[in-house]
Amino acid sequence: APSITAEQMDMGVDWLSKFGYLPPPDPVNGQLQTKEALTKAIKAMQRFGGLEETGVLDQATLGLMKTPRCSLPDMSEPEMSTGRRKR
Amino acid sequence: ALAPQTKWNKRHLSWRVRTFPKESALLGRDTVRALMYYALKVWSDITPLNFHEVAGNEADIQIDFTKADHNDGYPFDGPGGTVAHAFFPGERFTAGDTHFDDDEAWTFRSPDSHGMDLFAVAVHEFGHAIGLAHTSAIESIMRPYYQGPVGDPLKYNLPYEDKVRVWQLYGVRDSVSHTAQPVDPSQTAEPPVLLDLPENRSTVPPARDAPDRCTSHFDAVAQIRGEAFFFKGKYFWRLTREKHLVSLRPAQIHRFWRGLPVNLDSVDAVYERPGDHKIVFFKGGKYWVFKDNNVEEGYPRPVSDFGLPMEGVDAVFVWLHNEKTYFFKDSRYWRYDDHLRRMDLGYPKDTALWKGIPPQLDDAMRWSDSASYFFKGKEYWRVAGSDMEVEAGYPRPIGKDWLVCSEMQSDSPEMQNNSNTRFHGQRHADHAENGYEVCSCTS
Repeated sequence: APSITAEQMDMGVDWLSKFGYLPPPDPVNGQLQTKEALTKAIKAMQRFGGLEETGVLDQATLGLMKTPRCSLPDMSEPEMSTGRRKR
Repeated sequence: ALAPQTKWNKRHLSWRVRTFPKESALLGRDTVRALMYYALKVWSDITPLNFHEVAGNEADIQIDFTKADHNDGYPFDGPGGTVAHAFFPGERFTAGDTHFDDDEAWTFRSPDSHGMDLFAVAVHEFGHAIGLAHTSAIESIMRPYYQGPVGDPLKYNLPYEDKVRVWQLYGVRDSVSHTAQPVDPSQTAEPPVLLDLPENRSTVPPARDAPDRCTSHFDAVAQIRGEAFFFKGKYFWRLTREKHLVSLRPAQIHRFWRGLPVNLDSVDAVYERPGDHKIVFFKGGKYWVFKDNNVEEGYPRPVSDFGLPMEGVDAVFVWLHNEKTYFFKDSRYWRYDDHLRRMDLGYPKDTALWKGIPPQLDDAMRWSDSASYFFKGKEYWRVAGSDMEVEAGYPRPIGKDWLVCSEMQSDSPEMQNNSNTRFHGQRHADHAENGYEVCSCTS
């Protein structure tokens, strides 16, 4: 699969944060998302969206991210914070 | 379902479209309001929730068409992307509020390629407004992604997955909210569902003069709070929202509708007024207004208040298509605006404009299938949606279709003892789909 551009990666990370799959980046130290957290978040989004869980931002995943949708997140806060606690 | 499920404690929820789509050439205000009405009805049809439209800023569910950052933490992003959101029930001031992105091309009855189907998105968002979160179930209307138009709002059937999830929140709509505890008026401005019949219901058969529902012509027929009432002489029969006859025996008008003159031996017409849901009874040149089942002070008053002639009316109903009130007398009809409390100009007109409807009606009513029904003698006629012409196949027999009458006289003795089996024979098909079994009590 063609490798994705930095811009697509940024869009993907923003999208995953916006809809509750990734905790918002820490505003103080601007902590970047770890690769493991990103893979986990992508898989959760793919599972919720009925896609194959590849763990990477493939075309199907980027396509679904462009689909018109409801603004509300798919994951609730507690869902994400357990992720953080686990880490 | 991912988010903790919050839900409304009250059952009567008000709504209002506060701002409309600005540029939308396709959707007029009335269409937007009608689509909101039907999208809410999808949920109230299957739960004990009741939605009613109000004016003013007190609505539980404030609906806005807005764009970009509108200060609620969920900025829109222009055409596409995020298209709408709603706030879950709860204590917050915004609970239930629903926002649609005014940068979208909102459509109604348009093919998928042209814009965003407003009805489909509204059903989804009102799912949030009553407490449902997103789900990954492919068929569900609560999937986060827009999945295109869902067809005719009048025929839309909620996916079973969504029915089960909302039943887990609120229970099944008991088709007879008969035993509903009277809602404490201080809890909600909304008129409660009509109370049950007087507690000391007589167990003895009604007096000798009780009419037979299977051979009667009816004086008046009305949909009141979603249920159907058939009036004859001093009696009436009541049907639930699902057209189930509450009792084979008629109830006595005076024992339920409190405040009518004792010597009133029948009524001419009855209807539930849009807006405040009060109920209006007509007899000759007089009318009475009821709040729930108690007549209000200062009645009866003359029908000239409506601009009607003093000879009174044969029939009255509210046409869902335009929320106007139609009065019929002999072969004339009038159109009245109950919101403005004013008779529309250019009336009366000839009832022939309602193609196929006979003159001298007994009464008329709208029903929860959004059609209008006209009654005369032992027959009735159906006019669909916004048509003004009777559907093919009408008239049909009132007794058979509405009042559990078979070809035979349903109250004759031999029928009496097995009437229960017939009632049981009416048992609902259980909704066993996808392994779920749901039963609902009907009384």
